[in-house]
Amino acid sequence: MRMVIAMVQDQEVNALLSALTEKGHTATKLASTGGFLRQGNTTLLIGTEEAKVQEVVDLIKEVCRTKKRLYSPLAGVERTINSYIPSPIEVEVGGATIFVLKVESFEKI
Amino acid sequence: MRMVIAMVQDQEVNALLSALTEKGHTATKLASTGGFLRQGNTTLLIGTEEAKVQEVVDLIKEVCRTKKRLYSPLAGVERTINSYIPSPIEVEVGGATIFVLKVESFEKI
Amino acid sequence: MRMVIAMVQDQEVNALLSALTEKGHTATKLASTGGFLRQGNTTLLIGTEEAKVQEVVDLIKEVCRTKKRLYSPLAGVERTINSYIPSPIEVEVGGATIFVLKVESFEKI
Ligand SMILES: Nc1ncnc2c1ncn2[C@@H]1O[C@@H]2COP(=O)(O)O[C@H]3[C@@H](O)[C@H](n4cnc5c(N)ncnc54)O[C@@H]3COP(=O)(O)O[C@H]2[C@H]1O
Ligand SMILES: Nc1ncnc2c1ncn2[C@@H]1O[C@@H]2COP(=O)(O)O[C@H]3[C@@H](O)[C@H](n4cnc5c(N)ncnc54)O[C@@H]3COP(=O)(O)O[C@H]2[C@H]1O
Ligand SMILES: Nc1ncnc2c1ncn2[C@@H]1O[C@@H]2COP(=O)(O)O[C@H]3[C@@H](O)[C@H](n4cnc5c(N)ncnc54)O[C@@H]3COP(=O)(O)O[C@H]2[C@H]1O
Repeated sequence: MRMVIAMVQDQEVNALLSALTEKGHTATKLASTGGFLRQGNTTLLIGTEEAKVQEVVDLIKEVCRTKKRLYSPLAGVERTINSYIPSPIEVEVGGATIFVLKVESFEKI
Repeated sequence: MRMVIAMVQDQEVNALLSALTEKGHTATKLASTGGFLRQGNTTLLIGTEEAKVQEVVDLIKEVCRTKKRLYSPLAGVERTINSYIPSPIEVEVGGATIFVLKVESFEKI
Repeated sequence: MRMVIAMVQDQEVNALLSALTEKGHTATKLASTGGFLRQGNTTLLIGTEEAKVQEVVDLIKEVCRTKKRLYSPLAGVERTINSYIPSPIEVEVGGATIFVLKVESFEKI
């Protein structure tokens, strides 16, 4: 058994959950926040047989894609009329970040 | 040290947390959502000594039980008067799904 | 690759995330609740190279400190005028609880 922990963008979660459950996978969704951009995203926990890990990763790859986002570092900070407004920087926000951890034991009650 | 990750039903969380803390265990609660039914549930993270894992799993078994739920696949979807309404399907929602992962190192600050 | 799972107090999260991202670390924030005090706290997931784990742990130590909190066991429970009100007990709430788990494989899409 493996635990796949994937951080994905909110707008791709529904499509990803449908794709996973259609193939018989089970996932649990946690609302999360990115530590750098401080914007909402989603963390999925997907417990799966070792033999199915590649299928889960491939499904995530298919549904989630990398895209560039403009990010204003001082967005949301009170600005006076004369203060310096840095131009937005382009940050590449990944389609998904995937960690696979070994599970020592698994049980359904 | 082990990390027990348990997905349990919301209605059993309070009883389970009381049972765990009474026996000296410490847990952290995360609000979560089921990937299939898209309904709210709870994910618990319980860091515990390897020797206590069985006691934690037994406590979860005692408090959480398996039950059948009727699930309407299109619940919440806008329906017109003539559209097909599938009859609810019976889904067995487990009392709990439990993963135990090894912890390489643990520290309290 | 390692997954650092850290439970920290809400009031220290912003400072900790700034300290981590300044050093080039990436973290994901999950809103959580303590199982004993049932108060809100924060769980961070920080995927990091094995060689950087110590730096991450040291950053958490620097920002989060242990402090004593007064806790009223029946806080929030309806009380009549004559009922017994237990005196608050002092609980030492840790600055942080840190678990480090091995990651079998990691991928960014
Ligand atoms: N210290 C830093 N300095 C400069 N740029 C930084 C940075 N930390 C992150 N970034 C950039 O900002 C994007 C958003 O990061 P955020 O932490 O908000 O949101 C992250 C975070 O929630 C999660 N994530 C990614 N890697 C992670 C890791 N190693 N551990 C935990 N969570 C991770 O996935 C989201 C998207 O990450 P992604 O890598 O695609 O995209 C990242 C990355 O391109
Ligand atoms: N391997 C795993 N990895 C991550 N999280 C897991 C997991 N196994 C269970 N969970 C979590 O526990 C909840 C209850 O699962 P259970 O298997 O008892 O009860 C499940 C199962 O009986 C059924 N089910 C789940 N996925 C299915 C699928 N792809 N096809 C058919 N039935 C499914 O629907 C019930 C509710 O599922 P839902 O996803 O809403 O909610 C799940 C999910 O949040
Ligand atoms: N092994 C573990 N596994 C999972 N999560 C863990 C953990 N150890 C700590 N945490 C998380 O960190 C928070 C602070 O824990 P700390 O040990 O500093 O401070 C704790 C501890 O001093 C005390 N405490 C916790 N459980 C207790 C119990 N069963 N009996 C007596 N005191 C307890 O109450 C404080 C607040 O606990 P609370 O549960 O509300 O909140 C906990 C919990 O969310």
